[in-house]
Amino acid sequence: NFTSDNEFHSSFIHRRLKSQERREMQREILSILGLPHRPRPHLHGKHNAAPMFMLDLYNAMTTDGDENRYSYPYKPIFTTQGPPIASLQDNNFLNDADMVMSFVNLVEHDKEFLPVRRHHREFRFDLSRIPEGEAVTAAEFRIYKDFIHERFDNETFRISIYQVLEEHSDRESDLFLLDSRVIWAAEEGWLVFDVTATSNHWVLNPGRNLGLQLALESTNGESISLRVAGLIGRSGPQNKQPFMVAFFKATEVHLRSIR
Amino acid sequence: SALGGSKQRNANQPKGAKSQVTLRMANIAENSSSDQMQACKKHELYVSFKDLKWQDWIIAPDGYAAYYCEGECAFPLNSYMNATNHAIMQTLVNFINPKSVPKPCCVPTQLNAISVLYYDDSSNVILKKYRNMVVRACGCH
Repeated sequence: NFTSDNEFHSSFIHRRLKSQERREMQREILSILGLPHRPRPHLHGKHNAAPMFMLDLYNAMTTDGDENRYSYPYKPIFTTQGPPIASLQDNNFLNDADMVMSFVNLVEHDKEFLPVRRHHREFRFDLSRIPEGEAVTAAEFRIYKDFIHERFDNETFRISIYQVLEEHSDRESDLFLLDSRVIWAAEEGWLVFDVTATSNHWVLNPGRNLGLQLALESTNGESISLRVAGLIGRSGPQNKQPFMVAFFKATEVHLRSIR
Repeated sequence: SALGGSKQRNANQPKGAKSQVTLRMANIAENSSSDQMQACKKHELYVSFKDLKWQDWIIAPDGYAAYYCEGECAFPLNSYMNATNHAIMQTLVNFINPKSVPKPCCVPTQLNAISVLYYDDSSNVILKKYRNMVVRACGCH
């Protein structure tokens, strides 16, 4: 029944839809969205950092008048070495993207390896559910840094992000340094790291996705816990949770499979 | 004629539409008597994700005005029917041989994209652009 209690006169024949017809209709609408079934997310809090960021992107894409040109709404904090990812700050990757996806952080360990005391935090993201025929054009890892009261304003830390290459039970993992920069104790906001190459590697080789590691050092090279510099982890507020976001471009024309 | 834009659509949306699948089709046909068929034009069709109760996984939008094309592409097509040159020819042949040669079809000639923001099963968030979703103009083809 399309519009039984609708006050608009319709030239359509009014009839009640059978439940099978209703299900078929919903399946057709889902197929328009490229979905085989209706997703059932376990968390759908719209105040988490990732959905809020993605809603900003959605609003930027749909309300900038000309749907084809929109500006990247999320300005990360610029550390002493200038914009963290110059390429990501121009908007082409956003305008060209067919799809943008944010990934929830699946696991987080704050670890400390002895005898050489090395604090680090591990993050994991599942990039295995990306629709076929989509290539990563840009990807970012985002973590929030709070202002920290107990430190001196002019104090600085060195933060480094690594891709985990190989894990070992008896010793530290083999790591590949992606980026390293100096941050000020007084800074507050989103730290953004370019993980485009790593994401492409994970999409092509899902088995090699062993996550990322973040490590922090004081100016004299001493390893310190990320909490000391105000870096928010899973125990922090929902709207400051770390996440990853990737921008995709379709690499082939999607021909709907014959039904 | 379509009833205002989709914005006005939300205000008039009846509360608690009965059927779970609510595909809102509205078309006020000024002269909808069956013998006097209407000319090919755009009619309102609003797909409501809200009425489909999909808002636990679709973050935005609440729905979208898809529109559809309906109407007759009969001889003489005249110039305002947004027809291709060949569609005019098709009507001439149909005019001469209506039994076996069909009239041109009233179809979308311009379509717009929309973006949809939703959760997948793992609670990742996806923002995807879907082309050819909204009819901007209809014509005889």
